[in-house]
Amino acid sequence: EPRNTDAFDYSRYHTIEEIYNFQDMLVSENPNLVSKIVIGRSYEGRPINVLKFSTGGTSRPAIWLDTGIHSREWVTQASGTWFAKNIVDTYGKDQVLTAILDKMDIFLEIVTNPDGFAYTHSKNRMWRKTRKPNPGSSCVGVDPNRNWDAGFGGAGASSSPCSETYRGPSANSESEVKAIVDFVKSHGNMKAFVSIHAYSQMLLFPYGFTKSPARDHGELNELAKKAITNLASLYGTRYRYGSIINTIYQASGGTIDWTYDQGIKYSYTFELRDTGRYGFILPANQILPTAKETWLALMTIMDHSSRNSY
Amino acid sequence: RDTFDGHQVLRISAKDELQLSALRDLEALDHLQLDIWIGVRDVSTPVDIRVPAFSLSTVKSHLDYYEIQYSIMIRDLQVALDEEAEEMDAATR
Repeated sequence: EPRNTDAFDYSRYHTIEEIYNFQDMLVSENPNLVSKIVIGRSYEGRPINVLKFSTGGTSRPAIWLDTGIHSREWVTQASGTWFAKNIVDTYGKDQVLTAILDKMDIFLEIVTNPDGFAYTHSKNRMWRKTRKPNPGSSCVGVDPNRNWDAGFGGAGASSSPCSETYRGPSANSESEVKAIVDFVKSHGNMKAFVSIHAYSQMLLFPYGFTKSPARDHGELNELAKKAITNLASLYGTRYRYGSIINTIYQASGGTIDWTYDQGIKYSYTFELRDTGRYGFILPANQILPTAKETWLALMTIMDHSSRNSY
Repeated sequence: RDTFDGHQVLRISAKDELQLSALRDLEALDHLQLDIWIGVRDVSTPVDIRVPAFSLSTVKSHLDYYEIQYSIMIRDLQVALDEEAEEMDAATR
């Protein structure tokens, strides 16, 4: 096992235990910048860890990043790990990141669906949902990106427990979702929320459950355009952007529809690159290019959030 | 451990509303146990579906019947996953 985060191999995929160890090492190496918060437990009892990057202060405005809510999209958890290390490595060196962190906190949840992620390593590499049993059904799990209290139960989510887009019995029925809901509500000063998925290269913003445009549609659209332009500057990876419903399809109960309706204006969701091979089954040599290009877009969103307080 | 021997991922391109409708019908057939990686959107967006080995002939017949173009994105998913596992093992070693 690596003895410190410099020795951690960011160009490879890692198990959940290795990622948990990585988080603990990062905290112990950077006690004045990084702390770990356990915001809840998964259905199978795993800790739901969030790394907090903070230079001090109380009740600071904050940015939320999460990776891996759909467990099989391994490049997201791997990218999240790289993001964490990059933040500590570049704080104090990169002017933009330093300015952001001097004003705001960053919360990063690297393994958003711990049970699902562990299951992809042990039993079924294609697993996507949570691992909570569904009473009355032999099918397990809920799509945690259809389980939020935003148009819950509407079109664009399934009522069948056997479906990959099963919404669950009620909004927030999944502890992995409820933990974030409770944390975001209790924090009360989240200004940006970016949920990171992987497949087909898109940067999306609300809404997914309704065709009504978001109040801030124009600004979100412009910022998305700027973000994907910066992303493409590294390797030329082309992204589409727009509201979820207009760019992909109708999806109810989605993460960022809920966060936006909570008043978090800069709510986005990424679908990372699938260039390099097939869909989200990316070979490990795609991890670093994916993480590095995505970071440029994230910085664009975070910088804008920091400069445009509301 | 679940294996995916013989599972293929098909990239399907519909050219009109009739073909899109046929693909939606296909998606709704639960007994085929299809795993939709990219669902049906519009003619400009491909549809990616993981098809278990036992459903392959049914799915391909359906596509041929409606003259829907497709290509095989992953010929045998388990081969790709085995390569991934080997990479991880090598890194661990």
